[in-house]
Amino acid sequence: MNAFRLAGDMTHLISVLVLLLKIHTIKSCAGISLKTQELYALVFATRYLDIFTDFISLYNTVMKLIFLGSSFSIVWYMRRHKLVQRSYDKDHDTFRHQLLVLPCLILALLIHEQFTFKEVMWTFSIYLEAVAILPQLVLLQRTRNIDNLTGQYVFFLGAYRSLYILNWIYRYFTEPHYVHWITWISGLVQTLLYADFFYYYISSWKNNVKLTLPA
Amino acid sequence: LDKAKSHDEL
Repeated sequence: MNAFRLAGDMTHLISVLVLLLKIHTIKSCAGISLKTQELYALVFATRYLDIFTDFISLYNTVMKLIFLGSSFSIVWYMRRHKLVQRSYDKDHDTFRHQLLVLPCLILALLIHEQFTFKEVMWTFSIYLEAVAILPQLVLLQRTRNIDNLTGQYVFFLGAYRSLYILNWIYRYFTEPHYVHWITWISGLVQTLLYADFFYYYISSWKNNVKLTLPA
Repeated sequence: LDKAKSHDEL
């Protein structure tokens, strides 16, 4: 495993831990989109169908379990925990799941490497992950005022995506036959979705002011 | 194409 991939996985892990920590310690999910969290839970559930059939490494299995466990517990907290539930900004989090899930499912049925259940589900998860952040970005735009933890959560997620692109470039040049168009194009789309947010995040950090997004 | 290997990323 190369350094970009490891750093990418670690920033992904940090983003999830930042979010769980926020929810668990201050019992608040203000500014967090439940829609995005449910989409991530679906992404991991459909991608890791191979968790008990294909063993890659202990690292791989443990990380998969962490991502599955954390994404489902975040959804549980936001839906079921009395205090956390109360801080959920339901009125602004109105993005419709179906608008993302259905097109991704259709695309996965049309464009995939192998027509098997596991492979189509895996491809679906790749497409869905690329757009799953959209409800979160829409919510941030609507509320405009972003607390530090929410900003850091999205920042680390974006860092994870950027590092994965470097990892793919590295693997392309160092490993024979390493060509994955589906993953690359989806990953690129996903990273571009963060570009706007990154711009405001970094400029607010540079000017040392609280992060706000334009309407 | 080894599927397990190509799906080794998270």
